[in-house]
Order: sequence, then structure tokens, then C-alpha cells
Amino acid sequence: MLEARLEQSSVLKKVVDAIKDLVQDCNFDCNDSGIQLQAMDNSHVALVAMHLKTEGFALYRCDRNIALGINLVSLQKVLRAAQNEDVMTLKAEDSPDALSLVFENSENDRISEYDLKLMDIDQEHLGIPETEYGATVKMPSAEFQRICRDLSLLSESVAIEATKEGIKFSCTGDIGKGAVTLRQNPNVEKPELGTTIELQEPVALTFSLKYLVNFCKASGLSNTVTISLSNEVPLLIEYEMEHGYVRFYLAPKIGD
Amino acid sequence: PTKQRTISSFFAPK
Repeated sequence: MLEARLEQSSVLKKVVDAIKDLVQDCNFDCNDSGIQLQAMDNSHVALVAMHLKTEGFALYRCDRNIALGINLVSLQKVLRAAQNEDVMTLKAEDSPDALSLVFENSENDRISEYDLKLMDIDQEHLGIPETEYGATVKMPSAEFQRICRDLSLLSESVAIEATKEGIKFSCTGDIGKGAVTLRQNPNVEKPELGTTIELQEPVALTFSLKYLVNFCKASGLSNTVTISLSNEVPLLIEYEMEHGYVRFYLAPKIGD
Repeated sequence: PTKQRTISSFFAPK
């Protein structure tokens, strides 16, 4: 059986908020390393991989591998009943029909108990190869979100170029064009506000802004985001949590 | 003209 307790419900609430517009139904794979999820969007253009590691739980017990087939819209309805500061306990049997969720407030005078029906989801897992990326950019997640939103108002696609000059996001649309260039600017006192760029080789790729804007819904998970790019492979966008991560992969647009 | 690729054309099923 599974029994997993989070000190703060906000952790799972934010994870579900981050991915629910990308995938609808997915398996939460529970095993002795924690709770993991891997799912593609309907069009198979983007992939999300999530890991909540056991260290992040106040209590974690999972005797054998359990796949919780969850509709994320339904899960979000139940999670609305949890306050951010509530302690959340997840429980499931070995072959569960339902996931039990218990929310307790810090004063210990309210206990909310919910059951979420589970579904059988036949989901294939993809092997994600270890990749030495040509360029890796770490920057404030809020700034990345702003750039994606601003450019998405002009165009469907963004060209991302990483050179020794910096990283340039540019787009062209019906009403005009726009570009934002970021230069390396580490912040010694507040590293989360700085921008660092590691460049092995110049990279130039084109991506759909619709997906990037969607990924930015994970900005609440972390003050910083890491963007990893290599020519002609999917881009990796990672939001790192204290004990886990949410990673998004996006296939590029490539000339015929 | 560019064409949107799919993730499965890069990552193989396990």
C-alpha cells in the first residue's frame, strides 16, 4: 500500500496546476523512490516528467509499485478543498480503485477526507536519453514567463539562439516583430535573480510559443528555471523543487 | 517553412 504525507498541500497543488493544461489523464507511478509521472500532451509535441522524491515527504511508505491512474481535472477539484498550509496524506491500496486524500490544518482541529476515483490508463513510457546540451541557461522563472507571454502576442513561434553574446528570443508576426536578448549576469547576493549561460556550442532552434507559455504555469514551483538546448533535439525546461522537479520537453520545429 | 516535430520522433518507447 501507499501512504505519503506532505507537510504542505501547496506542493502537490502547484504541481497539478503546472501540468493540468498539458495532460488530462496520467499515471502517478508510486515506488520506493517517490511519486513520478511521465506523460505526453495529446499532440505528442510536448512531454512532462515529474518526480516528488521520498525525502520531500514527512512520511513515505510504498511496499510495491503502484500506478494511480488520475484525471487531473478531477484531482484539482479535490485539491481545491485543501488549504496551502494543510498537511496532506495520500493513501492507496496495492490495486486501488480510489485514492484517499486527507487534509489536516496546522491547528489540528479540522480533518477533511476525500476519495478520488482512479482509472486504468495504458500509458507508454519514453526513454529520455542523457544529453550533453549545447547551451544551458538558468534565469528567473518570472522573467522567462514574461518573455514567452510578450512574444506569444506577436507570433506562434519563437526562434531561440544561444551564442557567446547571450541568448536571444525572437519572433515575427503579422503586426511586426520582437526580440529579447539576455546576457550572462550572475547575481552574487541573490543567485535566483541572476542569469547564467553555459555554452558548449552555438544553438539555434524554433519552438511553438503556445507550449512554452503553457510550461510557464509551473513558475510557482521555483524562482528559477533552467533551459537546456541542443541543435535538432527537444528543448528541456526544468523547474527544480527542494525535493523533486517538473521537467518539460518540447520538440522543435525543423525545416523540411 | 518549418514543421512541428513530435516528441516520439526523438525519444523511443521504453
